[in-house]
Amino acid sequence: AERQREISVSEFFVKNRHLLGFDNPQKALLTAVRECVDNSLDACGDAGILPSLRIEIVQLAEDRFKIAVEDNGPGIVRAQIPKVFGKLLYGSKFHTMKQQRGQQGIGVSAAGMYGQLTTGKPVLISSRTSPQAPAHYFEVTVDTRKNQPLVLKDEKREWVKDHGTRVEIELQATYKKGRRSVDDYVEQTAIANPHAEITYHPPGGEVLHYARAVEALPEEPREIKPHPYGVELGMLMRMLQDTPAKQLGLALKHDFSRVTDKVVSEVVKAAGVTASTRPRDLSTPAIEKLHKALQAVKLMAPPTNCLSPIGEEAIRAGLQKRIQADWYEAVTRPPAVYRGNPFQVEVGLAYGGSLPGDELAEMYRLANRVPLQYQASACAITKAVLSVDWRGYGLQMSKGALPSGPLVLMVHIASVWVPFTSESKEAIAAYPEIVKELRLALMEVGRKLASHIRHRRKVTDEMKK
Amino acid sequence: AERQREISVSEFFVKNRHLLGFDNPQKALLTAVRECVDNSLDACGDAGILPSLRIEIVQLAEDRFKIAVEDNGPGIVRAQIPKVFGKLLYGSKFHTMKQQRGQQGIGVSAAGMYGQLTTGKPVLISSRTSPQAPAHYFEVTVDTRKNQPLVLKDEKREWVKDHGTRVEIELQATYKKGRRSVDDYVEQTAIANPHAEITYHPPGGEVLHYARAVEALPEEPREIKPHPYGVELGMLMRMLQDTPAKQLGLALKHDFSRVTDKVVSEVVKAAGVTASTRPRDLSTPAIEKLHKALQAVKLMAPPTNCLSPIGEEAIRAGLQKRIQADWYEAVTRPPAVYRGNPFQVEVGLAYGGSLPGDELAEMYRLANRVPLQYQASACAITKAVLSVDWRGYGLQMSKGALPSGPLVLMVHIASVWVPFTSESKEAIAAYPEIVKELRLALMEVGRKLASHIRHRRKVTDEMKK
Ligand SMILES: Nc1ncnc2c1ncn2[C@@H]1O[C@H](COP(=O)(O)OP(=O)(O)OP(=O)(O)O)[C@@H](O)[C@H]1O
Ligand SMILES: Nc1ncnc2c1ncn2[C@@H]1O[C@H](COP(=O)(O)OP(=O)(O)OP(=O)(O)O)[C@@H](O)[C@H]1O
Ligand SMILES: [Mg+2]
Ligand SMILES: [Mg+2]
Repeated sequence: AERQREISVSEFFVKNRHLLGFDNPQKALLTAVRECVDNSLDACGDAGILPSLRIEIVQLAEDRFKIAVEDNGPGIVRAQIPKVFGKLLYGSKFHTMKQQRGQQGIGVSAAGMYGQLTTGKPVLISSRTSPQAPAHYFEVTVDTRKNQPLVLKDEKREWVKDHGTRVEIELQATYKKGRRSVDDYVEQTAIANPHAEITYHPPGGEVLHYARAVEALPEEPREIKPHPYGVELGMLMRMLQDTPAKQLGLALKHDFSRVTDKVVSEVVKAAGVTASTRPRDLSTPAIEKLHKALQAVKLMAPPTNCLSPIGEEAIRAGLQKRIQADWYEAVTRPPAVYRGNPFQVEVGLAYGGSLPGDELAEMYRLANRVPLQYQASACAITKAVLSVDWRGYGLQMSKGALPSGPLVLMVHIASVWVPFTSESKEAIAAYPEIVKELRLALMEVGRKLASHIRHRRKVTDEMKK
Repeated sequence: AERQREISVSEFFVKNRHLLGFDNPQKALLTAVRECVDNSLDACGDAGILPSLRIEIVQLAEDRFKIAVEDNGPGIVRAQIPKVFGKLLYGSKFHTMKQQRGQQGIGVSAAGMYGQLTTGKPVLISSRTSPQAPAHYFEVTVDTRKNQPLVLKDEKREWVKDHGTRVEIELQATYKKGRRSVDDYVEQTAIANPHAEITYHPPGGEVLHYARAVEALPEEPREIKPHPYGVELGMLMRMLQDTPAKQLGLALKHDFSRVTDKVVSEVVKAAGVTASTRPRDLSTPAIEKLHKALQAVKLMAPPTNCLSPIGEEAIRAGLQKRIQADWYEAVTRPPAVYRGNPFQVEVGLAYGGSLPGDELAEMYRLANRVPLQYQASACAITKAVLSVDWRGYGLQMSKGALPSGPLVLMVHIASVWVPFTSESKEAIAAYPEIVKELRLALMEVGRKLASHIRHRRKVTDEMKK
């Protein structure tokens, strides 16, 4: 008989490093930088600090680089540093239901693990939580067999910073300019985060300084409860098992968002129970009826404060800053829900000007303010754009290809949980509710484009007379 | 400061069920059946038993089904049953380096977890390891918070079977006929496994019986050591740390395949050490030189006995059985290596006959004898087929589309570890070594097709005269 045994998360992901975005050396550089930068921006946002980031990439040999990302964030509590960097599936964002760039508890440990896998070197971390506390310096590796941290160094250090974190990783990588490059990612990140100041030292190149474009932090998303729509029966069963509430009505109001007394009375009636029934006393058939009723009852849309859309004004401004077009438009849809998770779609469009008229449209995809550079064909955004008939809005379009014309599209999905097609967070899974919202946003901006094109054509025709 | 905590594998995958192949109800049915059937075929192969499988799908309500898969395999040891079905990342195949359909330790626990998530019902398991032992009946769920099994029932039962396993899962699903259906999957599985007998009870339909086409088991793949090519520096460092061998030369010969004394002397010389150096005494620079030398030294191709290709004869026979064409060809490439893992590409082609001449070619993809039904655009096989210029072989082909003509392509990759694009095992990651081998196989079969088409054209022209 075969001998079964446990497989650790880390050894699983060593074998599957392509699932984490480390398939090849060029992508590895981008993923490692992105995971560190995402963490810095999240941490600053969470602590109410205007982010100042420093990104350094140094070439050590033909295929070996050292990256460093330093922030002015809240720092990491000393006792947590080993696990944060030396253990996969460990973090503060998975269980909090609000929009953040990170969500899995994997990112930076995976980057460090890839560095260790290809160079044998540990991750170097400096962190300080306040000017009253000393700064700490750690060298950490992942014991991949057990998914536990191995601390090679742990000492106090002098640091001029009052608070913040610096992460250094040495890894096998390739640096290429142009499309999908780290340079592109840094620039798009600066645009999607106008409140951030970024100093970027590319390998062997001049320092690029992205100044803060706005002096105010965007509204920090607030943590919420799941919305009932799309929550699975098994999730409801577990919530009713785990809830501290002694009455069903209180449990529903406490564990979900948008459940009012009116909603409670409607669904308990349909389930043949009362609002004061003990959650644990519910029979499986009663929970099934309750579940069905929750899907059918009229509920307010989820609260918007768990999401932080870029906003129509900032999208237009961001496009204007970098794209030489003569018409800019943006649409931010109201929040929607998939599987109990609020999400919000935004589309920006730049048209005309010096954009080439006979090439395929350029498309930028973002999720939770993070630019996506790879796996376009697997992405829900791409599928939605391809599914819209842009010829109805005045553009050319061949079957199965992006529309062509002097056009740049920027599509952003903000969510408390973005369903990516793999742990590398490169493309968005095509859940029907998400594709539907994407299409609505794209068609809305398409109609505005159509009327602009018609208007311009009319003006041009009149000028000819 | 944010509070970090551990995330269990099971709660991670509940949130990410689309990563496991349970994105929508139609796919969920297919994935659940496939995970159970894969396990049965693997277990029978491992135990040297000619597989007899029974697959039942019963519709219980509009969107609720019960699936059952029963085999005559070796059964599962009673003490292991809870963890096999109630714990993700637990199995016998991840650490064994030979070709099997399963490789992650996730499949059937994920199917059970999805059933539990959508219906609240446990997985029902009957298993027996020999006629001398009693059969056991278990009802198991996954405690998703801790990734541990919860055993709801554990009792002896009467069973007419001498040995085998029966798995029943109730789940929210949709049953559709046609492309990507469970029916298609079962039929393609019967073809790729001519030694298996499969009795299939589709929902509300007649029983289909796929008789055994060959009376002999294919050669069972044998477990091997990794091949040095493509093994990362960090992996080598860990192997030298963990090896029981007291001398470097013995460690290399023991822990890798194809390392001879000649190879050892060549690489230790390049690393500036000797074959009798203690592995743990090696400095990091020495290991780096050793690693470099291992990549450069001339090595025999990996042993073929860890792989079980379908074979050119069986591929042609399989195609002939189901496709009405008038020309059949197959190519099985010699084994190659990516990241230390041996793999082998096979291509089958059916042409002409009653295949429609003006439609896109039909393409069947398989990995380790398992038919892949989804994510074609993300798959290395599709990318390789699209990258070949089939016009050079007498077919039509528009840019970015499959070739068109009276053509069916069947592409199989066999490997000790298939790099899938996600844990759902639906598409193959496009590692350069793999795409290269795919292209070589496709072009080889393309050249044979070209000469067949030329020959036929010549014959037709001569007949006109
Ligand atoms: N620069 C930083 N400043 C403050 N806290 C940080 C920083 N980097 C990481 N952390 C903390 O460490 C945790 C783990 O980070 P990690 O990147 O591994 O996972 P994550 O960001 O939670 O999710 P994801 O895998 O999606 O990136 C974070 O949740 C956060 O609490
Ligand atoms: N029908 C069966 N007969 C015998 N052993 C089985 C059977 N089904 C499962 N097992 C055992 O249970 C283990 C776990 O199965 P599971 O499907 O979860 O993972 P896996 O097959 O190892 O990998 P994968 O996630 O790729 O399917 C298997 O490795 C095998 O040892
Ligand atoms: Mg992160
Ligand atoms: Mg399996």
